[in-house]
Amino acid sequence: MSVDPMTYEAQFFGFTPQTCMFRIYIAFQDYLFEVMQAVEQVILKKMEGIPGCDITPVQIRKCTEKFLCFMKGHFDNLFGKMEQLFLQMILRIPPNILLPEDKCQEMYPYSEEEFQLLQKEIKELQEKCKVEMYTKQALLAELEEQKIVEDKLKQTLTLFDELENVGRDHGTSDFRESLVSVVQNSRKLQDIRDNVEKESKRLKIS
Amino acid sequence: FDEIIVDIATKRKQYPRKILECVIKTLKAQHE
Amino acid sequence: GTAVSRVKLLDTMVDTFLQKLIAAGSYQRFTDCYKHFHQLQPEMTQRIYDKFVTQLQASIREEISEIKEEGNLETVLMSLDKIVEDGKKRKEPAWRPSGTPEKDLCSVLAPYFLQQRDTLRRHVQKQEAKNQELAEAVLAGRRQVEELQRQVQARQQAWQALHRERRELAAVLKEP
Repeated sequence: MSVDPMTYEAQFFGFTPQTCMFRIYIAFQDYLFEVMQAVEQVILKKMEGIPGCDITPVQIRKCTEKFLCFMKGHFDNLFGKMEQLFLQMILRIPPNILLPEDKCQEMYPYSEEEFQLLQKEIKELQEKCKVEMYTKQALLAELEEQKIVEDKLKQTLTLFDELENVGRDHGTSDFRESLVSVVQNSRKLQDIRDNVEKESKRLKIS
Repeated sequence: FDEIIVDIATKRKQYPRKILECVIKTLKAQHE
Repeated sequence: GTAVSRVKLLDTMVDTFLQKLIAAGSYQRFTDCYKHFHQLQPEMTQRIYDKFVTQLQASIREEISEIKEEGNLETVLMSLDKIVEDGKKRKEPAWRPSGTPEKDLCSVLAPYFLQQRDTLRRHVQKQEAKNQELAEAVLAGRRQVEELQRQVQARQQAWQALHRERRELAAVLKEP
């Protein structure tokens, strides 16, 4: 007959029910022997006080053994029945009952395969997390760069604006026009100069 | 035999919680 | 009907055990065994038997109390009553350790790994959304930079054209 080690009960009680019963059996048996011993001692003592008593201690011992043997037989039989009831109704976790510390087995019945899948999914998510972090850093870096480039470009545009403004501050709205007008004016100046030179030559000669 | 049973049962009761504590610490550290 | 508490069951079983044991070891049986002494001292025999019975009962009851005390058995049995009461709706056999710790541990760790998975999922989703916005901002920034570069190029070309014209005009000027 295969022994039921009752490990689940041992998990709850912290001892195996069989051990508990064995401990109770030994204790009860010891008491039975002790009480029988005490009975025998008392009878022997009483006999000493009875004058002309022809009963010998050996006879009393035989009586004790006879009564004890009888009692022991019944004791074992009754204790066997009690032990069975104890193991069935008291020191036992009913098959449909789960201990609180094992509640998760019921709530998350995960096989090893499913658990590995879950761990794989977590690893993938961790990788994804990293990728997203790197992406974020790259995007932020590019935004940073863009800011710098934009500032530079805006500075350049401002420079051009300032150049235009310089022109404007001196009365010419548009450089091209101003250049043309400068060139025309300088040409006029050249003509005038030429004329002046011709005139002065002429005067010298005359 | 009895001691082995009690030893196994005790481990079954206590070790998942201990392992769990370590795993939670690991998960927290990973997260950080 | 209503479940009898395990502690009460235990006491009842011990009482029954004692009653039956005492019934088996009856006074009749006792005097049969100690026949001669009983004939000499019937009252004494009765008193010794009574003492035997009370002493045996007292010792056994005391032992049970000690065991209850030592193992805190009453509290433990009451908590088991509670666990059984809470779980009585379930009829089919409940889970039991498989004997392979790695296997059993999966369900213990699963809730925490599920939690971690959900946290990571949320984290990734949040980061993806943020990165989406950043990516759009980067694209807008790129367009903005292109636009500015175009503007600068246009202004630069205008200036270069102007510079070329100025040189030409100046060249014209220099003609003797």
